[in-house]
Amino acid sequence: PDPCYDESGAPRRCIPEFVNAAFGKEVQASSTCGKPPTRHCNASDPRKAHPPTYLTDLNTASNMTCWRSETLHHSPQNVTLTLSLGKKFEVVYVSLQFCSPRPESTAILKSMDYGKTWVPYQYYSSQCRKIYGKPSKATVTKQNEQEALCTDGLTDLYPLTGGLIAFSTLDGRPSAQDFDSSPVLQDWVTATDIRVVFSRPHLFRDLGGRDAGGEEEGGTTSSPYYYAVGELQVGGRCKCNGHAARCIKDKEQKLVCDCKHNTEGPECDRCKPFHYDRPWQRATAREANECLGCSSPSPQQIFWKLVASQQQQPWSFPVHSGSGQVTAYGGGHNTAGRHCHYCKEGFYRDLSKAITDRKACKACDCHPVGAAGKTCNQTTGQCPCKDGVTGLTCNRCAKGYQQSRSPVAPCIRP
Amino acid sequence: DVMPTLDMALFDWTDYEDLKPEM
Repeated sequence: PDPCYDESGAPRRCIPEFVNAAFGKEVQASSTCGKPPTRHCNASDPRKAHPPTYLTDLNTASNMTCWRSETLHHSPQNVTLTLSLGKKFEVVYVSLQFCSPRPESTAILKSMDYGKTWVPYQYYSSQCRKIYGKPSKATVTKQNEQEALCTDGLTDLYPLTGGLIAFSTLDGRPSAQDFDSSPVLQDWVTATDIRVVFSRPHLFRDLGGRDAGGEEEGGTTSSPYYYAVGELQVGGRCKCNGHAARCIKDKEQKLVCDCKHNTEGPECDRCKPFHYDRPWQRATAREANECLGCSSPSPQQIFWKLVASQQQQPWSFPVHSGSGQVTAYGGGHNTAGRHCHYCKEGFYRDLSKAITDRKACKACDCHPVGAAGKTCNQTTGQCPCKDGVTGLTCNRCAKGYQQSRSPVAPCIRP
Repeated sequence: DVMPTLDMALFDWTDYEDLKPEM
């Protein structure tokens, strides 16, 4: 069964499964060891290489492969990891498992436009104010829930290896309880790219019990250090706005949503042509908000159910009144109106058929000579006849008249 | 009694060329 529709065929919200969006994807590292080779790292020797591919490969508890930066001699010196997710995802968490000691200061950033612009996502530092200009314990309110926070947690030197940094995007955000109706948080969790910036290491002389004072006093350190990470995970779902249950690769091998509910676009973020009967909307748990079009049977069925329940004539029934501008009519089956509930000009309603029937609207077919116009009565189908002409399409001379040679007055009294 | 339908071939379009429908 298609998760985007219920047992009766009615549309319902559907979402792709939760995945590690980073898995198998390429990570750009600003620094990687092994070029030139050193005693512990050789990019040309698979047994001693620590490439960025190790960040997103399959890791097991017994076999952790680690990316490793060059050995750095000056601090602070930024090392950056950049991961492109290939399309918009709704990110639930970003986590890093370290093979080296955790950095003393780390920034996580995100892009929503494939790396053109970046916004901070989360900061970690034991000196939030000094390094990132942020307080370490900010109160999260509805006014600032879409801003990056800084925490002094997860910055401890210990454990020296295997330490974690894990950022949960909705944790502590007040509107997370009502995510469906919070465009701010829907935007907040959306990302096409994730960047991690290791800004500052713990100084190894900390191990000897000395304070990391050298840098704090304004100088730089010459203690060598490096960053090493075993796994970069981005937990989340392919963003499809509730209109697809999976993402697939298109002809160009780009990841796109497998859109349902008459939507289209990489994130099912617009209605298909002729399905703009009401504005596009994200699906919610309560309402699928499928795109409606005159050629689509499902809104018609809904419409008739409503008509029946209200015992009203379809043309007087205000379905979704005031739901926004009509940008296009469906045009399907020669119907018109926001809800395809009457026949378009040049057609009339065949009352023997339901409006849902594709033959519900018949062409007026007014006679090119006998009729005074092309538009017939919407209900009866009667064309406007010239004097002395009769018939539904005005194709015959009335009793007492006979056909003339003049196309202007086709029927005259003898 | 149903009257015959209009016979398009009987019309003279000499003075009404611009009104002539495509047939």
